[in-house]
Amino acid sequence: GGKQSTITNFFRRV
Amino acid sequence: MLELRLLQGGLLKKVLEAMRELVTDANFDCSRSGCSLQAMDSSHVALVALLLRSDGFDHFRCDRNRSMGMNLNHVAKLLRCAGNDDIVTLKADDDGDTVTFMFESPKQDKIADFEMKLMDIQSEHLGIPEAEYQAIVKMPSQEFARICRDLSTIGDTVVISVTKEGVKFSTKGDIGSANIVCRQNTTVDKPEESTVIEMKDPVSLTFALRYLISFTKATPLSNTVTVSMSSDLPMVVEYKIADMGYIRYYLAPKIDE
Repeated sequence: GGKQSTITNFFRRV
Repeated sequence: MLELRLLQGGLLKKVLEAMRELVTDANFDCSRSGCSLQAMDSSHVALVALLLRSDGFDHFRCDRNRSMGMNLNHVAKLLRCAGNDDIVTLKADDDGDTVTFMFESPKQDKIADFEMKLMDIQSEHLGIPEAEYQAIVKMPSQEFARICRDLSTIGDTVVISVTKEGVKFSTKGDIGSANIVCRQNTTVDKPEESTVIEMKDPVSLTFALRYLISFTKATPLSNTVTVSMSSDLPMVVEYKIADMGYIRYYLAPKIDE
């Protein structure tokens, strides 16, 4: 099923 | 002083039920423009973003920006003490460490107030970029919930593919496999029952089904749901909250190793 990515792989902390 | 009054208290109950499975503790950020919340689940795979605009409230006063940390399960439990038709008012002093929920029966013959301690929650705020999505599917929210539930009887992950033929949900598991295809359908009498597919490019992504099932706890908030996907972004599952705002769920995809 592939490797689970996370939200922080895509969105940066502000 | 913070004072938010909502004639439809039942709406707030639905909002809490839609978030509490995914997120335990979160900050409610209140300003003159409204109330918002952004939080990730403990594994950082999903993010929930809530917006309730001030003009959607029957009374909204927020003298100073406030970030109020709450345990969502505690708030949900507390709101279960309110009737669906009760008027709900939230009150907090500018420097206090509590929030008061007041429930008034529609006939105003019963008034209850519950005071809850606020929590200090260190949460990181993420910048969510504006994006043009490759595919946007709008469909009945109950249909989407049904598809997620049905596929979970077979597998743990779902591949969602949008082509000009329609949107396909596929899963595989130990006992077999399943595919559900929904075609664009705008000929039905009621717009909330239609399925509308806007596609710039075909897109196919894989997601863990259990998060999608958590998102469908928002089904009572809206007749329709919008699913937006691009190959290099988390998917967005949005439920509009009538006249007030939205609850959006972002879900990170599974990627090939």
